[in-house]
Amino acid sequence: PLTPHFNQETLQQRLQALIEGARESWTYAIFWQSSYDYSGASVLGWGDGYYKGEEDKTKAKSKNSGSISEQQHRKKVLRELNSLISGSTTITDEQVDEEVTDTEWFFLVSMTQSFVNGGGLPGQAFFNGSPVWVAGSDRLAGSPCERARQGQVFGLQTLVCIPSANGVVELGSTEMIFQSLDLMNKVRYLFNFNS
Amino acid sequence: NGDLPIARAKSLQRFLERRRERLISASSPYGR
Repeated sequence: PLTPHFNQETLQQRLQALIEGARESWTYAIFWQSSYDYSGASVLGWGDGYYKGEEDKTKAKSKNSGSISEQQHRKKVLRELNSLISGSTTITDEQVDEEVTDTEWFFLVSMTQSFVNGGGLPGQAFFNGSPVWVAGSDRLAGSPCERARQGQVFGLQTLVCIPSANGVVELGSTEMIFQSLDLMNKVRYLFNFNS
Repeated sequence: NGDLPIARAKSLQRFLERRRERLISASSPYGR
């Protein structure tokens, strides 16, 4: 059972429940948490994320893995992150030798991002208090928001931001997914906890 | 906000652990 209060641990459960329980095939879910920076400006920063991956793994591998040098760079970063997290420099298993897909990379890079004063797709959704649903490569590529354009470059076809009480739930998919009231209701139910 | 780096570290740890599980499962003859 999920408590109505904001909690870092249940946040992960909520994101997982949202994605694993959905009829649509979402690649990842991120919760952007609202706070204020030193100047008092509203900022959305990384709260938590759940990466599920693509349904068709072969497609993800063959199409979405970048150039050889890009792969080498991604693997190097992943190796360093592994060392940082595990505290060990002797990571020998196939984990880091396996190709890092575009959506995995997009998800990882997202951890370093934040959106100030209504900027970006998540900021826009939070500022206006209404969901933003962008479906289709062309629409993502033509979006004024850099995050949407970046998502398209990394193979996303659908990017959605739904505001909640103290943040924004973002979902991305490599599939074309049209607006779903059911999903928005689920987000409202799972993420409108008291702060 | 001092909590955000901790949130990122936890998310990163989960992501790496799940990735390892996915790859082990994919390489196993009994995997998916």
